[in-house]
Amino acid sequence: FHLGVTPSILRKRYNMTAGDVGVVANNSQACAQFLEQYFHQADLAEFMQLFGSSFAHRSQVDRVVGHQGRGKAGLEASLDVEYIMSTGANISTWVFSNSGRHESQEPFLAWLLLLSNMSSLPWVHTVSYGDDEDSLSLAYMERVNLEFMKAAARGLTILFASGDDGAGCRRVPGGNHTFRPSFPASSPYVTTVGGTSFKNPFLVTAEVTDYISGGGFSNVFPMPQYQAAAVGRFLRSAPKLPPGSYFNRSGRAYPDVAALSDNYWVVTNRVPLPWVSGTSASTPVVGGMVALINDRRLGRGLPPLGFLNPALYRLAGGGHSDAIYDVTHGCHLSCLDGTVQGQGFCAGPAWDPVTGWGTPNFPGLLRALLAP
Amino acid sequence: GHAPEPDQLFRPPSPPPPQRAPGWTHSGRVDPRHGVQLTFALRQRGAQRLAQIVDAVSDPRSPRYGQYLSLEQVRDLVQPSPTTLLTVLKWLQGHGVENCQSVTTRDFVECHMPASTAERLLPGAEFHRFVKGQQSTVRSPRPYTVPDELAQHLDFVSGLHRFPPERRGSSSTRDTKDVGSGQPPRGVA
Repeated sequence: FHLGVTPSILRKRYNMTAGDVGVVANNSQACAQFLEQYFHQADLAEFMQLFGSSFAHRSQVDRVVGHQGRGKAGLEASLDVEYIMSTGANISTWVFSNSGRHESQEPFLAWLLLLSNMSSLPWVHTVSYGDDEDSLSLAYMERVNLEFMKAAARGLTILFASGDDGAGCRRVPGGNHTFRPSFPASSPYVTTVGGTSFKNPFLVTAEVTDYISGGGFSNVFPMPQYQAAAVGRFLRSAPKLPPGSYFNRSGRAYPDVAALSDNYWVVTNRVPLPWVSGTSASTPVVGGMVALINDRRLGRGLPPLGFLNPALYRLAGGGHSDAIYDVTHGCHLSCLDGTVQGQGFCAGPAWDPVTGWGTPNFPGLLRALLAP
Repeated sequence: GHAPEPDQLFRPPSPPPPQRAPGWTHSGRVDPRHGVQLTFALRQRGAQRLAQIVDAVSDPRSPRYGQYLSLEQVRDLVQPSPTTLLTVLKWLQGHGVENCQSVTTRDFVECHMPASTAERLLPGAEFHRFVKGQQSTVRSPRPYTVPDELAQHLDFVSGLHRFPPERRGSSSTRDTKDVGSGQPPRGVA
């Protein structure tokens, strides 16, 4: 029985033991903040005091890159830091704080510039930011996608929240509706994280989809080879699909993976707050686990995981069934119209555009990703 | 001139749900002397080669799996051609823009200049201030252009249209959002 998601609930659900904490010195993880979103070290310390007694952890962010204002802590910044340090426990953590200090700066681009300018960076980065694809220029999206390729070539893992609007919805000229993919979640060179809920919200049970979990098919980026088989299988075998006019079945499909995204506890401005939800909660949870797998790989002299998707799709599609909990129940939101009646895609066996492959079973995922 | 981003929507992000703070409001054109910071995304080389490398170092079946590049190796692969660098820098200097810095990979140039200079540099652009609570941002509600000869050297210019990102994520008030979406409230119950 529990009254919401805390680090111990996550670690229990994803089968992380007290020994699943970072041990190597040259490992690190990071989350990126935009706008005036700041975290307070005191909130993190209090969070760990309240919720971190069952595992070795750090209670301090080691490095802040950028400007940390002195104002109140932001809920989102607190959430990211507290949960990446709960699954990626005892791993050195950085925060990139991109407030867009200059009035004409684009904070997201400022973060990309930092990546292009720092030779030594954490191996794992989590970001909870997105725009509708249709609001951005093609030139911008293609270039940002290329920046993710640069990061991938360097061995960085970049995880994006899939968004909290399900498949999204847009009215196109003529009055019809289509789904509305989100970028950078739809970039083929990032790993996108969707959301789930406990089937029974007060017990550590199996997971079902969180109906807000962002997912769908890009209208800009074609489907990459690494996911073609998995997505093709979904499109062929789903018992019910939205009409083809609502989505681009040959586009990059997301999310890739998911984790719990509902009813988190967060300490912000010294106050523990319940009911915090969204894929920005699930993203640092997965990020911390990837950082922990990197920790084990680095400890064995192996390179870090880098761009995760080719390995993820290979292992999940190749019968490593104990690496992932397949989430097969529930659908996500979309257009409230007579055709789809608010329903986007539905989860099903193997990959689906609501929860990707599903949620991590840490020991299985670790085993699979430690293999050469 | 050439418009690098004719399809970029200029739209202050919609205000969040009613119980939250209001969205961005227009507060007029900035003083011509007001400083702006623009980032020029220079056209890179080696995109195809970069894609091949990413495939090779990220695919567990590849013999190059895990053989990542250093930042300097990435720079050697993607840095813009000398012609691109010269053309863009000459154009900036021609408008008196001198306060610039680049990044290790040499594919971005960040410059500070007065709004009046930026408006001459990027015909069509017009810098206005938008405010939201304590935050203030300067953006151009009109599309910008660059000289035709820069079309093949510049991907886009940052700092004109896109507003600071809205968080895609957490909310501790999903119960209120749910009322509007027709979904059953959660959490509070």
